[in-house]
Amino acid sequence: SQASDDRKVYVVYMGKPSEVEGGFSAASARHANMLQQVLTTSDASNSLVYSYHRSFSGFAARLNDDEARKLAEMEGVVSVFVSEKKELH
Amino acid sequence: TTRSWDFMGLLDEASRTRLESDVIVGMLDTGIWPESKSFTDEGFGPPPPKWKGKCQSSSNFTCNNKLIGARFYRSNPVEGGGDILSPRDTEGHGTHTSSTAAGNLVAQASLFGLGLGTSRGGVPSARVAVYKICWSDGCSDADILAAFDDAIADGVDVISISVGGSIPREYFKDSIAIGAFHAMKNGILTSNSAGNTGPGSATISNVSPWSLSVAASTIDRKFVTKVKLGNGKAFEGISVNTFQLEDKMFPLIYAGDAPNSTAGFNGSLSRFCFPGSLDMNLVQGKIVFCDEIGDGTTALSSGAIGTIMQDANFLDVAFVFPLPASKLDLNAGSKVFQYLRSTSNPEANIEKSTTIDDLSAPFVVSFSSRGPNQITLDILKPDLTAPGVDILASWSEDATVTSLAGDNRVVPFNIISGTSMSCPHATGTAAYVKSFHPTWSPAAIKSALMTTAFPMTPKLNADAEFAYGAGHLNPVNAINPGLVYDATEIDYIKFLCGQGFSTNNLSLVTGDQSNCSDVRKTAASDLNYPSFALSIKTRRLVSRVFHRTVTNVGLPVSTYKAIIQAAPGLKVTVRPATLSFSSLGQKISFTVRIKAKTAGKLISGSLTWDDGVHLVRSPIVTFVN
Repeated sequence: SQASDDRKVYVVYMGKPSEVEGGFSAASARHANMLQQVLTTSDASNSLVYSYHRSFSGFAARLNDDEARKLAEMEGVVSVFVSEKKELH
Repeated sequence: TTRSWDFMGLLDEASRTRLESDVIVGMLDTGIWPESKSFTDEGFGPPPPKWKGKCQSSSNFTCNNKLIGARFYRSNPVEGGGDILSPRDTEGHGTHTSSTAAGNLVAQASLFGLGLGTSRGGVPSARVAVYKICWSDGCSDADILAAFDDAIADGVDVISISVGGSIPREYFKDSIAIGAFHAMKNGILTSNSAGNTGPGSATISNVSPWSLSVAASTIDRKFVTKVKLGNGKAFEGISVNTFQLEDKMFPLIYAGDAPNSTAGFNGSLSRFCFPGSLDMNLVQGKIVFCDEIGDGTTALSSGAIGTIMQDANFLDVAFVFPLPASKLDLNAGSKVFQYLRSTSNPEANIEKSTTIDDLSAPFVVSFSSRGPNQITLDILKPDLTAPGVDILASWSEDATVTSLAGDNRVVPFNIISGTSMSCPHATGTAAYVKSFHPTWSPAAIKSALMTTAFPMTPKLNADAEFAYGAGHLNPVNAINPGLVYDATEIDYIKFLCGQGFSTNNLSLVTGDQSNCSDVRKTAASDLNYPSFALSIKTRRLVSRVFHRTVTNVGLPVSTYKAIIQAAPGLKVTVRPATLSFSSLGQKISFTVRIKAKTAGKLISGSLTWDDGVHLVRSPIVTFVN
């Protein structure tokens, strides 16, 4: 429960969609698979917030800092950062 | 808007309808009020065939042939705040920006008679697609990226996002920079607000070179609100006051004399009209004089019938308040205070606002964020400025004028300020250029906007290009720039290699085998950018050569001569100094050597290519960082 409370939404940016990106289901499954490799207590389907696949590749997921660090080290990941709030100007 | 497009000389041209109607403007914002007259679809045919988007319609939200798409993105659960899971705008901001960029012509638009005129966007015949990313608790990166992901794939032509973070981020750790990069890859220019954290130096946070960063400046219409005192004197304050008080005098009280002492406040706190600091028994039915600008809610909730505020800041922008209000500068404020202290029964009245011509316009407003760019010092930001002060445009009727407690005014048009308001002017202009030149790249369109901008003067903005970039948006000339500084994805990749990004990351971003060891790493100063910035660490003589290439989009056969302007301390040499073109699309490269010894903080200059028809102007800035 505590680990779950520590989770924040992170963005995992992976660049251009790959040639084999497929549709939403394929991308979502691939991203969930990546997530499952790092998640300690949560299920990937509960953690995944968005699968970006139409114009670029990546996903947003609820992670703790440790899980985010592990994802940042995975092949195919450009950057991982906390989804912060921007403001209207 | 009812004035800003006229102010820039862009008049309505009915013949533009067919070309503009193929252009789709993507608005990433708070959603939209679809019932606004700015978005009715009378005279519009079906969406262009390239459109792949959708309308997340529900029982009370529908799109039409003007508003062709609407989606919403919410990664966190909705927890109050008036948010509804719909593209419907409950805030007003997204409706305002959308109508500024691409709203229909609407006659007799005003805010209770203020700013009366025909409202319009930059491209009234273009289509609008909205992507709601902002809610009562802000705009999350995850939602922003989801919207970019869809907008790019949906087929929009230009993206507008009047949103930003508190500090600049590395390019691939910034949702807007990432989204704008992939938009650029797909031929879509992203227009982005500079931010409202000025006038301090280095306050701009949206700085990616593949997007357009827009500062905010004034137009020649200024809202003033007269304050009349019981002694017959009158002072002109700055506010948008829609209220008409009775034509009589009301008791005036100094907030410092009305502390809510039962709540622990004394006069030294209540004078600023802090929340809860005023004694209702003392201010009820009176006009309260406060020593600082606020949002007016303290006075309103305390039963005051109006408020007069004095403040040394925000003298160049008129805010709207939920009760009769006027803001005075300290000079006028001190006179009001003297009057308060000179009589036992002080009285005042606050008149409804009127407008005056502001002959000093345009200048960049104080709140507009300033350069230099802290991520890449040698890329000048902001890129240009556009109208962003006291802009009247459409509003959501699910919101009130100020969205503050006690404000019940529901209106179809509202007057607000921000780089949020300037950004859609640049968006609309980019869409306007795109309608003339559908094949131009985002960089070419951006170049057209920057090199045709009206030059501005440091007499009104001492921080010069750090306030206004290339100058003031000029929609009429932007469609015919003569030359453009074009750039494609590979140019930005070379730039990113030069910025130290790894080959591995860049090959992921591009999806190919981009390798920084295979391409010439481009120094920031050599990105084919329509402006020149040279940062210096010390105040010694520095020299640098900038490489540029221009593409002829003007007359097929033409000869351009370089005109250099340089302030003392700056020496600029262009080689060759004459460019001769024999065909459209022809590219010619040249170098610009800048030698500078910066005595002060910043030295300005410019390079203008002149063929007798076109003036292709780029600002040059040297500064000590």
